Amino acid sequence: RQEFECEAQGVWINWNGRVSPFMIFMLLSVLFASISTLLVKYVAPMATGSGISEIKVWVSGFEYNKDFLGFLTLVVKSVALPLAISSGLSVGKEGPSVHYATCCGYLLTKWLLRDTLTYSTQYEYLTAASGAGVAVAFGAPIGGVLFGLEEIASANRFNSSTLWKSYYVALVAITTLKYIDPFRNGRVILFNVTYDRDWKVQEIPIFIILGVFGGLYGKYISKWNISFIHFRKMYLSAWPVQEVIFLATLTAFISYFNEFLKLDMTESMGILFHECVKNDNTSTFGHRLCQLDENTHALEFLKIFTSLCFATVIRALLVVVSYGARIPAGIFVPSMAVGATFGRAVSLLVERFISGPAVITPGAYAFLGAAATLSGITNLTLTVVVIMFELTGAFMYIIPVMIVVAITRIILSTSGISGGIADQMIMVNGFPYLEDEQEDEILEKYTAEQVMSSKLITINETIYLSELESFLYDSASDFSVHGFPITRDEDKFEKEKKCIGYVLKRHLTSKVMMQSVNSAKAQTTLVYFNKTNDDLGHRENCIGFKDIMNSSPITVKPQVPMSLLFRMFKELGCKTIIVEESGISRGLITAKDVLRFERMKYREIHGAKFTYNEALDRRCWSVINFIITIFSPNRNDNII
Amino acid sequence: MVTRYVPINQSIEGGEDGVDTNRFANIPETQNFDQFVTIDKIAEGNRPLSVESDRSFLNSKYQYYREVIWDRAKTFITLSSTAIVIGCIAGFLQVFTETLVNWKTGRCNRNWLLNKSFCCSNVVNEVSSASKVVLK
Repeated sequence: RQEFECEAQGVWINWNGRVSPFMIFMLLSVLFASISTLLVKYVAPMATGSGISEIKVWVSGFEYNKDFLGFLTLVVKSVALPLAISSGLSVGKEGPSVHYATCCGYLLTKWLLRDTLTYSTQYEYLTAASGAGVAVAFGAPIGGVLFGLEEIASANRFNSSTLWKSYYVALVAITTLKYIDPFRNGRVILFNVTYDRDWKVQEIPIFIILGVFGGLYGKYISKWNISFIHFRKMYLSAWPVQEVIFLATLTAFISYFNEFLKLDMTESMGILFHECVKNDNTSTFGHRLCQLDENTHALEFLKIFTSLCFATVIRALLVVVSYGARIPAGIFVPSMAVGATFGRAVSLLVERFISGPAVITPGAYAFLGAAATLSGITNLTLTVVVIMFELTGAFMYIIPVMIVVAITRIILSTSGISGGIADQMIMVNGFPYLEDEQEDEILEKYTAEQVMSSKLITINETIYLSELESFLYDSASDFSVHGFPITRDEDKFEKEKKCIGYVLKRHLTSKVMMQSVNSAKAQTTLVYFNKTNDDLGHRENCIGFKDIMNSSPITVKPQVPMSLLFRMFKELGCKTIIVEESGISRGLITAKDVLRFERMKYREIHGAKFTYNEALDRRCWSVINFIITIFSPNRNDNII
Repeated sequence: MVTRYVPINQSIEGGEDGVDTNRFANIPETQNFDQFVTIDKIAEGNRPLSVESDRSFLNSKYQYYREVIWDRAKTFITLSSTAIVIGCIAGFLQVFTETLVNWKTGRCNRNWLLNKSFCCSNVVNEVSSASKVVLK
């Protein structure tokens, strides 16, 4: 009502006329999308996409490019995201919110805790910040905390310190947002609904239908999106900016003529979730969705129903082609919007042909549809239920939401989907991630001896500094290893050596760089890892590197099954395991080796996890290419 | 006294130099492994990420107390500042997004910069008595 009055008083003026509103809508949509994609392409390439997959991998123990959480990425993500969302593209803000929030956590902890921060505490801060990102994106503090634990830190062991940090950061972030009051209505939750009509047991079959839709949505949309990402990598990678501009133009053109597509997704969900009438039958919501009753003409009913179905299908297809484009893009809110339009369309049918008017709460079906698709695309359960309640306050519908989410989860797990879109993107992008090993015992049949690397670069426990420097800096010896076993001096000419420790390359490099020894002296300066000064006869110029050597690396026998090794890497969090036989080093296995081996074997046995229809891709590309050649300025006319 | 040192052995067994990292097939599921560095949570989990070489010595009472207070409050301060920055960015994002979205369908008669929420909310009435510059 307030908005209507505002427009009636002329405080807010809508563009009027026949053509100019359309032109302004299209131009601004394309302009916003262009600025967003240009910022991402030329200023901070790491700001593209959602970012949740990389953050999951980072927190699980595989550190990504530092620019990914750098200041420039934070700024570009924070500016390009609103531009991408307001361009009308079917992208959401929760994934990018997780990314910019984690950037804040990374930068502030590096600055404030610079000399006491360790990796394990850094992971806690990053998990807490990522949860706060979801909290402020949805206005759902506890949902954000659960997201951080259920999604981001799923590979790590749960600890209450992380929970407390997540809780506190979400609390303060939401309070800050409340103080800023961005909606100017004193609320931070996106839409406040008051479903005061209880649900009935007879509605459970409908809830099951909504849950099935959510499961199928999650299965097929993620599958098609991954296929389109493959198509994009194969054919469109040379034109990321043009692709975004084309998508924005197409989306704006289609959306302009459909009310549920034209509105901002959160705004349209606010309408779809809204209850029509209160119990005392005073109509509180004047949207045409609530004007339908048994006397409505079939044509009018059909118009709204097809409009909702059209919005459902088109939005789903736009999600498939938009998620993964060169802009900051999330997929949660668009998925909720698809579920909301579908749920609302179902409620029209139920009210018209089954229950009659004033029996069910139509907005609740949109709310349940949104919960189903959100759970379908993320493969989350607890987090989704809590977020939906924090979004709307509809606590009366806790059981229907749980039914819907449970059905969605059952559909996903029975169709072999092992994770949400973020987990699948980890596999699609080829990121390392130690989560639960594959169901069937692929690794059971193999032993450490069959997988280990038996050609090692070892360093003996005493070595001249010059030798070490030339080895570390010499580009020719720049192997792709990040660590070296330390072997005993006594074994220097032996074929078989005893490993007495392990040193990481980056520690070695930083320690060598800290030595202010000139090159002449470096020839006679002896570096020792394990010996004591007495052993060295109290020489003058020798330097102890004992502090950077791991003197008790984890060792296993060659016969240890790979499944046990996998669990050791996952539970212990170590990076390298030395394979020893009666004290003699036989080889070395890293966490990445285990993952490479597992995924390679999985592919040999089960085939590729993601299959693509190359023929269809080629056909699509030939059509697109034909269109490009027709419209491209430098086409040679003899083709015509 | 120059003692011998052992040259770096290129491999335990005979054979060519280098490390056989390519003993696994290069499949799409592992194509970006090298962009990540594995963190050894055992060896590095509790080692400071970057040891400040120029740690300031506690040469005064004041500094000692400052250190004690910082040690106790640093977690709280870090979490609070992270949260406040995240909240502010989220607020900016929300307002900026809504402004851009609203520009596509109309404008605020009072001040074209405002989005619909700000334009129509009665808060602006109180503020509009302030000078135009402040409002802008």
